[in-house]
Amino acid sequence: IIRTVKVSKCYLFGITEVHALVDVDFTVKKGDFVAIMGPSGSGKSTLMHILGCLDRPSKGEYYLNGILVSRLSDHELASIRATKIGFVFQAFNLLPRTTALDNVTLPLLYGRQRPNKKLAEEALKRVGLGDRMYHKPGELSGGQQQRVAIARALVANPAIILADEPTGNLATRQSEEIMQLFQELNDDGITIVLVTHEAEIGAHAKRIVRFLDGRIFSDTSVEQR
Amino acid sequence: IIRTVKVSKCYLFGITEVHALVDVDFTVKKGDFVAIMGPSGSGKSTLMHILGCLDRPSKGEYYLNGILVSRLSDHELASIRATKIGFVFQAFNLLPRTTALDNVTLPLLYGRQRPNKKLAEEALKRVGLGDRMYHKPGELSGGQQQRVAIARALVANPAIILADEPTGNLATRQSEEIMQLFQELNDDGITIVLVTHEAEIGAHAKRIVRFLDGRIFSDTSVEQR
Ligand SMILES: Nc1ncnc2c1ncn2[C@@H]1O[C@H](COP(=O)(O)OP(=O)(O)OP(=O)(O)O)[C@@H](O)[C@H]1O
Ligand SMILES: Nc1ncnc2c1ncn2[C@@H]1O[C@H](COP(=O)(O)OP(=O)(O)OP(=O)(O)O)[C@@H](O)[C@H]1O
Ligand SMILES: [Mg+2]
Ligand SMILES: [Mg+2]
Repeated sequence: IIRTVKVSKCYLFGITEVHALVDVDFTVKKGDFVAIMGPSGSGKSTLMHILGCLDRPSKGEYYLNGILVSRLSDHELASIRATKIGFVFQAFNLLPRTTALDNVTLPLLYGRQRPNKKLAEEALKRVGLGDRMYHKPGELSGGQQQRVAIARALVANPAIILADEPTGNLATRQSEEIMQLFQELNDDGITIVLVTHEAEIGAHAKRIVRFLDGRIFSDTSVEQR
Repeated sequence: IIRTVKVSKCYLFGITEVHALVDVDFTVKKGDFVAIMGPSGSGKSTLMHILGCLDRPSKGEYYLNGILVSRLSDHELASIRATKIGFVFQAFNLLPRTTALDNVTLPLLYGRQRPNKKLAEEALKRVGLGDRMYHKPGELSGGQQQRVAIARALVANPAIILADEPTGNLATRQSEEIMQLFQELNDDGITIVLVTHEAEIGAHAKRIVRFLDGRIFSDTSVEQR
């Protein structure tokens, strides 16, 4: 469902080149559950942005469902992003002047039907924020903002969820609840790729891919879940 | 050095009241190293903002070095914030259009002397970002932004460091390096209060204070470090 072929990302910084990703061959089958780990600055978010059609590689190809993404129009990309991919950003990226409920309703605006607020409500309840629906991001704790970002990624029932450090601000019990949620979605057939720096979180996945200096360092299956 | 007496913080939200903190009696001696832990939404950041003179309690008193903070003028508070307290925000709060070096130099602007860029450079090198000094936040990874925020908190040699989830975006080795750094500073006599949701990080402190629903749930010493 996801396949990158020698994907590289190079930032031109003044006269220096920053090689964020180098020759990355990364494949994810439908229904897989992959955890991406690695030190700060090793290229994890850069890869996630390319997978989420939010950025283009400098070199190499990215095939989503067999289609070469670089061939798609901006309009097609926007539609894929809104309907097929649920993205949880490392920095949440919530609209600051908008309530949690409206933030979560956003992806639904791309669909043909009127956005169904009930779906947004349920998504928020699922992440334990039923009593914070009308709070704006500034009126929410860090972990609550993170959970709103997760609810937003789920609301349109995407086929793929790309989550960049989804439990970075959550204590153990709440992290467990979120991972529980991800496992249920994965059991329902949703493909999940998540970035984490915590081993206990990575252990919930079926596969762990480790990054180092922009390259894939290792790719191993996880024992019994 | 830090003493709160029945500190409470209540947000009026429409017709509901959100009790972020309730009757918190929290004391920190000079040279102490305290880890604050607890579920998302339990009041940790709210307390940190009050301790950092960034917010005022709804009820109760906060004494910093024996002085009742609510009696201080905005000017005195600003001066304390810039010179005595190093604050690492949960959301980093870096100036987006400013390089890492200039972001870290900021606290030095409050001093009488010309801001010494060398100090900012050293602080950045200390957190492993010597090669990212001229990058703006948008050109840095999440963990790198976090480390810039840490460097900024250290640069003015504060007596107290308040760090809200300083390793939330860092993988094990880098988290260890940051905790090493904090321990060295603590050995030098700097008082440290940090919020974390990771037990391994909390274990580096001398004391762990756990929050639940806005109140202190437990306050225990940590065994040998
Ligand atoms: N401006 C506000 N208006 C209403 N409620 C608020 C406001 N700011 C914070 N809150 C609420 O206060 C509570 C405590 O927030 P706080 O940020 O202190 O939690 P926290 O322990 O730091 O959580 P986290 O671990 O998720 O960062 C939360 O339930 C939050 O929704
Ligand atoms: N616009 C940019 N210009 C220059 N360098 C950049 C830019 N964006 C990212 N980088 C660099 O690319 C590298 C990879 O960044 P990336 O965000 O992918 O790391 P990461 O693995 O997600 O890190 P973290 O775990 O800290 O979030 C970093 O060293 C970063 O400094
Ligand atoms: Mg990242
Ligand atoms: Mg917080």
